[in-house]
Amino acid sequence: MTRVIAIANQKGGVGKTTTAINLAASLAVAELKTLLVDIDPQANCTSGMGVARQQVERDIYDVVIGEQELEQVILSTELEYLDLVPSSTDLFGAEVELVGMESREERLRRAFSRINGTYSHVIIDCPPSLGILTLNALTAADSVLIPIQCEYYALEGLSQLMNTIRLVTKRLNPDLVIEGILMTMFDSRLNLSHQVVEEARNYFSDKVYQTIIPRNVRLSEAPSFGKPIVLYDALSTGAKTYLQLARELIENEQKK
Amino acid sequence: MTRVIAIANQKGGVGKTTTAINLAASLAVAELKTLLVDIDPQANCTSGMGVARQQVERDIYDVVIGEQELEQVILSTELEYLDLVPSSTDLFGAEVELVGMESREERLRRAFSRINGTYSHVIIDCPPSLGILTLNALTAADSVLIPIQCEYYALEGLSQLMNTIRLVTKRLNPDLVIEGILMTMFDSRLNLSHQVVEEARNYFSDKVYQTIIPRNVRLSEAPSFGKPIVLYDALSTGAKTYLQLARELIENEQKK
Ligand SMILES: Nc1ncnc2c1ncn2[C@@H]1O[C@H](COP(=O)(O)OP(=O)(O)OP(=O)(O)O)[C@@H](O)[C@H]1O
Ligand SMILES: Nc1ncnc2c1ncn2[C@@H]1O[C@H](COP(=O)(O)OP(=O)(O)OP(=O)(O)O)[C@@H](O)[C@H]1O
Ligand SMILES: [Mg+2]
Ligand SMILES: [Mg+2]
Repeated sequence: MTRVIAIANQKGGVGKTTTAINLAASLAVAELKTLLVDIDPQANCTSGMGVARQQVERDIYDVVIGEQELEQVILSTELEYLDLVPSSTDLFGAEVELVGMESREERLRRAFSRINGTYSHVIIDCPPSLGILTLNALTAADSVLIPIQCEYYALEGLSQLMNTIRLVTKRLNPDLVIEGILMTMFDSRLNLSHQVVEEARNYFSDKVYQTIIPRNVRLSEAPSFGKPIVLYDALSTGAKTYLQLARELIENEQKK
Repeated sequence: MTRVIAIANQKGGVGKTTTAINLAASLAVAELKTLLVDIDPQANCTSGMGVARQQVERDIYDVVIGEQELEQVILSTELEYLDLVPSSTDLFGAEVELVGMESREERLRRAFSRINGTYSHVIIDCPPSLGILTLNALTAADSVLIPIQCEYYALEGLSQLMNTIRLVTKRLNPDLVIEGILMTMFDSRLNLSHQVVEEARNYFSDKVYQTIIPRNVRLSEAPSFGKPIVLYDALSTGAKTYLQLARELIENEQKK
């Protein structure tokens, strides 16, 4: 049974792409066959995995508008148990193109039905918006993992994100649940960081992962080498905490 | 003659809101009558200025869909020369609502025509996307100021942003120019920071401001007190560099 997890938060720069890449890579290191799907037109997840724009002939855009099957755009990566579905800037046009199409929010879910069972986990990196692309990811997903940056604006947008998730469960995907809340870019020297973690725990209680991702410069360097942190610097705090997150995620699954 | 400047970059979390608030406040401190406009549904600029959601009855959403005139939604702030046009989460619906409306990208420009001459500067905070709201801002603007975070992904999205600006100048706003490129969250201890600044200077040459905004925790604390940095901690590096940016911007204007 494949578990599909969307990494979503409309606030920008909170660590969605960093979490998608490094959680997927950590699951792959644990030999769980994982598919990483980039549905952000910025394609940061694609380049963060070392895939250059020129290398990509077909991508998630072709799948969402219905011209390619998902299997035809899957790329293998340096990690044996990790595959990637790349994105491209073509996807910028999809938001407008999809508006007129029928069942426009379900196109990704339909594409995934062909690969059900091939992977243990599918991880979807979403853009910083609540538009049609994120709705496609939330409709295709079993659960949503919400990264929250340890900064003031981080908690502002959550009620809007919760509204959107509620709408999706009512109209498009009744089984969608919150996988977990991940605190990112935590700096133990700053009061602000501690305050935001406390507020998130008040708001979401035990949905907040024990694992907290610290601000760690190796995490921000890794994408410039096109590698997940576990390949760029396996001994860094960044690598250790994302491996810990993968372990916590699997333990939560086994408890259910 | 009012100068309208859009603060735009579809990459999330690069310092658009922080720059919009603190540049506008610095211009106001120099006694230049300034209007700060929040067109992001997240409304971070509104809350960063201390305006709570419950206080806002009418906002930019009502103006863009045509039910209110701009003057009716303008709020005064703690700074005598700074006014604010707030946003709200109603704006999340505007992207879809506007798709069907005629001259959907020109609604903000039309709204601004009523206030021409009242302000020396109008600063517009954009959402992290290239959708209809950002297109409205680019169509209403004389120029666009692009904040770039000193991180790897920062340079990835620039070619897409340039494409969008070119499209806007061709079809909607032939006079739109780049006001400048602002490097943000610079950390002098990190190689990555120096590399990104060098690459930005190669790409944009003298359009990159001499002023570089350092990573400064006081800047990330100020919004939790609802104040621009110049009121929260006027002696901080954050306050000094945004005042310097305002000075550099005015000097560039005088040279033209
Ligand atoms: N724990 C961390 N420590 C240090 N830097 C980090 C960390 N997590 C992410 N970053 C850096 O912060 C920036 C923002 O992270 P990222 O791009 O993953 O956020 P995002 O939510 O995907 O952004 P967007 O909203 O644009 O999609 C990136 O430059 C990334 O390298
Ligand atoms: N120079 C700085 N030093 C430290 N923190 C900063 C700096 N500039 C911005 N920040 C913090 O970084 C986070 C991102 O900044 P901000 O919200 O201004 O970016 P944005 O581009 O407006 O994001 P979005 O794409 O979501 O609109 C905020 O929490 C802000 O307080
Ligand atoms: Mg991202
Ligand atoms: Mg913002």
